[in-house]
Amino acid sequence: MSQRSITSFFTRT
Amino acid sequence: MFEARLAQSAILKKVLEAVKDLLTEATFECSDSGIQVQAMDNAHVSLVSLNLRSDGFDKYRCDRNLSMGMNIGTMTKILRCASSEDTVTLRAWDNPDNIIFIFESQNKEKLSEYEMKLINMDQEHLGIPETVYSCVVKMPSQEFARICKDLSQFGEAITIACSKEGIKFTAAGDYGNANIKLAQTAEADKEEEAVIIDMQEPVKLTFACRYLNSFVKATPLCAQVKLSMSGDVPLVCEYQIGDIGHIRYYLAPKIDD
Repeated sequence: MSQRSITSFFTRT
Repeated sequence: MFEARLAQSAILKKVLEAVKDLLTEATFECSDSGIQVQAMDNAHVSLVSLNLRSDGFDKYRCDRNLSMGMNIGTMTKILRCASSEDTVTLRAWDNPDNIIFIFESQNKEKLSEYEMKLINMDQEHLGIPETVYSCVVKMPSQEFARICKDLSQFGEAITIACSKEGIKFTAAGDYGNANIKLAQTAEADKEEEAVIIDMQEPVKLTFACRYLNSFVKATPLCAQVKLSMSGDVPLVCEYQIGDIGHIRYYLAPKIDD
């Protein structure tokens, strides 16, 4: 299994 | 000028212990409404969001908004120098290079001051969307910590499956596998011992043990932990911090390759 970065779920502000 | 005082340093000591495994440095955003921290671990797998409201402090003054970059390791060392019953005051001037931690003993006979250099940080702020979660579970925080610790012996990840009946934690590895089921509490004598499940639809998600075991370092902050889950979005693991605020940990689920 692999792990996505948390940043891919949230928008940069 | 910025000045924030807590009658007992215990809360701040516990907050630092709850973030020090995940964060090496973080920006403390101070405003009239309180102190906020949002920071990711080095691997950018999890996010810590800390909120301490100004009205929860015994004294709070923030003349202008401040962003203070702090080394979490140093801050943890400083907070460990305070007794839990000591009063703690954080103080900084406008455009500060340093922050001062002042600890005063209950009998006022010992006064300690620690000055810490602030660091310049490139900060990346993430907007966290409002999410309606498929399952929200409230359970005793000590029980959650115990489950994470016990299951970590069997594998690197824990699968959490939540349905109306209960919540099931599973770990599988080379030496065997383990699962722990918790039923929703029928009648809890004490609120903090209850397991309460608010489910819209069942979810099953897998998370890295390493991060869950870091999150449970917040256990001393609150008797209950709230786990919010939906398919393919980060888990939110939330602990209330007395009447002053909360700490939320966000963790991306593991996905099949």
